[in-house]
Amino acid sequence: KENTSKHDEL
Amino acid sequence: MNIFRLTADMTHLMSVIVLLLKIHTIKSCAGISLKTQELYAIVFTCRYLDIFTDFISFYNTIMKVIFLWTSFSIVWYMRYHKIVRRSYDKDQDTFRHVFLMLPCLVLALLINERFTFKEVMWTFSFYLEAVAILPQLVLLQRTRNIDNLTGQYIFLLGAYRALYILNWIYRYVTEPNYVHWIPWMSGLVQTLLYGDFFYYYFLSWKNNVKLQLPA
Repeated sequence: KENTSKHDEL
Repeated sequence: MNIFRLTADMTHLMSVIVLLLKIHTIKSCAGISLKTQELYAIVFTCRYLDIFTDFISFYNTIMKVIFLWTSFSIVWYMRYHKIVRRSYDKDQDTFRHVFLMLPCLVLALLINERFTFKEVMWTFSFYLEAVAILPQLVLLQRTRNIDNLTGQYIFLLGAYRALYILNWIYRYVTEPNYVHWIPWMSGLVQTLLYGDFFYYYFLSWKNNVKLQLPA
């Protein structure tokens, strides 16, 4: 599960 | 990753390449606002503080490096390159960044997802990017002749954010509990600020005339 706290967009 | 986001990132990359081509090949930055370029360098610096701590993917890291490197290169060219700097119109490019940065910083301190340094800086970068184009739009109003490359650069820069909005809609629909109001609202404001530019850009394309913004 990708931890949503990380911002995965540029 | 979805097609909207990939297209958006490529459009953003294209805008930076068009600008670098203009500056590097014809050694001119006429009509380009240094203030906007400096604000973008600040935006990427504040947004990519996690470049060494949070590894998302190779694509993500490579694109961050590209955006950081190109934005600082453009600022360097416009400030220090002996030929390019001559075409910079500092008398017209007078927008004070501090009037944009301070409100964005205060807002980021008040409205953020988590009150940590990195998160506030990330939030600040979204608020700042939303208004970073203002000095450039003001400069366009002042300088009558907008050359094609400058027009294309601004069009691509506006289009990338509009595509990101499609990406956010797509992710909201397809991913459970994907909600990020801060990028959404900032991205919406940013895209709306290009509204009248898009309108005049479309007219100039439809009527096949030079792009002119009303005074």
